[in-house]
Amino acid sequence: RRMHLVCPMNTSPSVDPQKSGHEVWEEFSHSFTPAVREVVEFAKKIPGFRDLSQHDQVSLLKAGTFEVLVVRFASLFDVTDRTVTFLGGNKYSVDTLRSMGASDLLNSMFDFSEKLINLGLSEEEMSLFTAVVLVSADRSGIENVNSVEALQETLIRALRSLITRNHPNESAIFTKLLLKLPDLRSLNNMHSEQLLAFKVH
Amino acid sequence: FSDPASNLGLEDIIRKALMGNLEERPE
Repeated sequence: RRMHLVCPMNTSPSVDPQKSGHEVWEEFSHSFTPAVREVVEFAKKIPGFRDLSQHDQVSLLKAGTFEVLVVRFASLFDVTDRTVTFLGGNKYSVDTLRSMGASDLLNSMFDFSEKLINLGLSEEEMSLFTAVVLVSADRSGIENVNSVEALQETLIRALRSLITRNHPNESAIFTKLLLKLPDLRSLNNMHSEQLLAFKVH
Repeated sequence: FSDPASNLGLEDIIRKALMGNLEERPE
């Protein structure tokens, strides 16, 4: 049976059956590494992030990179025509990806992307929200919880202030955004399970 | 599988991307 890698961070879901598991992984890694580097560059620009310990910077990035990528690449999921655009530029329908073995994670990603995009956030708002997603004091392995918590609170206050200023008649937007955080955790957990399945196979 | 980021090699990518910047930090 042909193997597929249905993650849009891949150039295409098709996998060369002649390649070994290691080669497939190497190729996939080449595809998603630039996106991960962009997340790190983004983190470096968050005021106060570089003041955290190196250990905590790495821990936050390890735990949150997937969630940041979900936010940044929400537009790859086209809710109207139910397609996903892979990094190679080609679009694949949900039905096609399902036939390739995509799981419920795909539907959950569509739901999340649709709700996030429907909030109609500006680039600045989306960027600040992404910083809030990354700087979460309850990630595992955080050494100095107080420092991360202080930065997290500063970022949340800045986000609330920005949203309130830009959307004076839509006070629910800030609440809706905060409610996206547990949704992202849930997607992160589902994704980790998928990775486990991938590794096992 | 408590640490998928390490298993994926993500930690290595993250450390390398952070490194240059961290080396420049005054202690």
